[in-house]
Amino acid sequence: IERSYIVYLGAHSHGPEPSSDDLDQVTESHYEFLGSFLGSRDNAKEAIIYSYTRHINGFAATLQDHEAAQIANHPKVVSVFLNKGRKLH
Amino acid sequence: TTRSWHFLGLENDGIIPSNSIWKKARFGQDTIIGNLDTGVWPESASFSDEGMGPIPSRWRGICQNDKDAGFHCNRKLIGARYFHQGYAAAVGSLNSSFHTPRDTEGHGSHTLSTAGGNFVEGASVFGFGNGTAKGGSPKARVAAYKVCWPPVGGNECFDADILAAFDIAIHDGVDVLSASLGGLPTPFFNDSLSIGSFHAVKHGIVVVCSAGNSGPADGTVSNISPWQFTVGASTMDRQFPSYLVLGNKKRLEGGSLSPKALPPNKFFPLISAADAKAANASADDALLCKAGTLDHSKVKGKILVCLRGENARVDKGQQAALAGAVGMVLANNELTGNEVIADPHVLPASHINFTDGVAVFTYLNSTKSPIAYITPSTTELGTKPAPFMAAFSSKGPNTITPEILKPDITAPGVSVIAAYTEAQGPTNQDFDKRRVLFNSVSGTSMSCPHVSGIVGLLKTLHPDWSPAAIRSAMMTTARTMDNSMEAILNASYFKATPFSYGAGHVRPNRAMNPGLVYDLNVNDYLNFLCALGYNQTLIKMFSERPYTCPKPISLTNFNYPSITVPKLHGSITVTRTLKNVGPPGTYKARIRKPTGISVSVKPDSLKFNKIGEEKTFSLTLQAERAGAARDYVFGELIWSDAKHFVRSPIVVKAA
Repeated sequence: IERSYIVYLGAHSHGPEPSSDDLDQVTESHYEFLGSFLGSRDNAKEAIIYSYTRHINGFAATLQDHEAAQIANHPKVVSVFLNKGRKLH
Repeated sequence: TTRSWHFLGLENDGIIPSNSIWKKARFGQDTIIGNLDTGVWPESASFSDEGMGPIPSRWRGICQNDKDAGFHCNRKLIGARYFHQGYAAAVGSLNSSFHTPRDTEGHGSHTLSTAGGNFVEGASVFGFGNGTAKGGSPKARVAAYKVCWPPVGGNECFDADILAAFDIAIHDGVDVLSASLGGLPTPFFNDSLSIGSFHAVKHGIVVVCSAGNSGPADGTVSNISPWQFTVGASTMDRQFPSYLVLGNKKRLEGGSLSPKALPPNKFFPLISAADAKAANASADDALLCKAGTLDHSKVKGKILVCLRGENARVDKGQQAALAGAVGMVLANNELTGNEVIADPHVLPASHINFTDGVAVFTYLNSTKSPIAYITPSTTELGTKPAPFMAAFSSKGPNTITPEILKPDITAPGVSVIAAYTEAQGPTNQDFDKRRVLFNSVSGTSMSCPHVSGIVGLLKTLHPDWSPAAIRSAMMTTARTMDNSMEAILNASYFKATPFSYGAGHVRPNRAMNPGLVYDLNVNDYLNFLCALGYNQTLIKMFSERPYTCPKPISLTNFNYPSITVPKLHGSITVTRTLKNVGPPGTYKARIRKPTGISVSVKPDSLKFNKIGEEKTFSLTLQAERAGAARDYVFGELIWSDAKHFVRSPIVVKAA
């Protein structure tokens, strides 16, 4: 089943004031990382919904459940969880 | 809001005393409060920039109005963004109405104006609750991060968008983030709010979250991470009574904000919704006044009695009106007890408590031709007891980390009047074509921004205090007494516990001068995660610095302002460190011991000579052989120099 997931990678190695090049590099690293599971950088680029580049390191992407499970086992990954809905209180 | 700040002691009948935190903290001047919610209605007077100076130069946010030229920011509303890709992934394609931070729901405008809205005179809901609407930090700058959209499967705000908003809000430079949303209690790193809050707190941002509206059942509290500031909801000293007069002359006090009234003193037939069920409906569904369950011919011209539960309270009013009722009585079930909420119903209505509901059903069942009358609503101030805990307010224990008491605190969250969208009627139902500038809404969503507003004041007053110090100041100065000087009750009129109110009801004026605080830094949070069993390699990934788990490590020594021991085997000694943020002084410990547990403090006196000085003490809890508590019991520890009272709840359960 294909669903949207969040892949949380922790914090960034760039400093608190990243340049636009730094941010581009983060996004590129997300493409490369996810691409290694989806077969290509282009597949990853298509799957990614958000690339979190500033303070939170991670991305949201549309993935098949087995892909999400594979990614969760990677040592660079803190957690992988479904893009669930929350309620207003 | 038009009453809650009076109730919290910031003003007295419109006069702001010189010792009010508002004056001391310059009304939150130039603190930046961000809100993760449904966006903002920028035209609201609560967000006018009249009298505001230039936008702080440190602000890096934007006004994302490239696809909605009608949306504008100003020197008060300094930023607005929207995040919908995560929502789109869940629902499919989006139309053009999703390309704007404009609040078409009302919730976001209400919460943001409660936290940081201007003073606006003449605010009311159909004339009720009339007064000057005020935000907690009225001179603060505000920014809206729209992450919530029309509901899908009962959910409005998606993790991917929430995380994106946190990432950008930290970058933009907010000082406080208010998040009146959440889900089921979830492990820390599978929860966007928890992850986002962690990164925000790392940058010195205080993240205030609502506890949830899943009460009164135990273990329902959400937003349970120790770096979040979690807020329950309670009442204030204002009610909107609307009396139900039965044919047997019984007069029952209910509540309503309906602008419509029945003809004076004219009685109408009274019918239980179960007896007015449509042919194809069940009596249970009809009793709840669900859509399509009522028979028009049985309801027409009568006052309909509906039971609270499942569908929205205001929807029941609409269903009653659609079926031809002239009025509605909304009766509480046992769970919701005495919690009466005044809603802006579309027909004359009275929401009554459980006991009175039983009386109404007894009258209905014992009378051949029952009749009743509903009096017009009024505004009543200074009501007692207040506060009491709302039945809906989610409760502890914390199901993920029972060693951390949640919620942390309670604040006004029932019948709060604040700014609203003009894109929706006050009941948020399609049928409601009325429009209001201010609306009365209830929920932990409403209590959360009260705390955010107070945090904004403390940020202005004490810019050097950490998020944990600010939370500690507010928690240790909170009170557990109501305005009758009795213990705070819950909506069923039983004594509430820290599982409902955490440290107690917030007292802003006291919070600015707490004397001592239980401080925490990022390393403490990492140690906490280590103690929970997160491995060091994983922790390093979000620590941004080299990190080694300390040995030995203990969860119970985490320097939280509340003390919770969920499995007491024999005895345990917990340590805490207090930091002086006030004048030099000697503080002595006082204990109110939990039943069946003996408590001792060492040392029981702490002398502080200067600001920033830290002193550590230990607290030993021991189950007394006879009567050791098998269920949770509650006590408190108070450090006092006779001027400051630094109070921590103690929550213990013997294993």
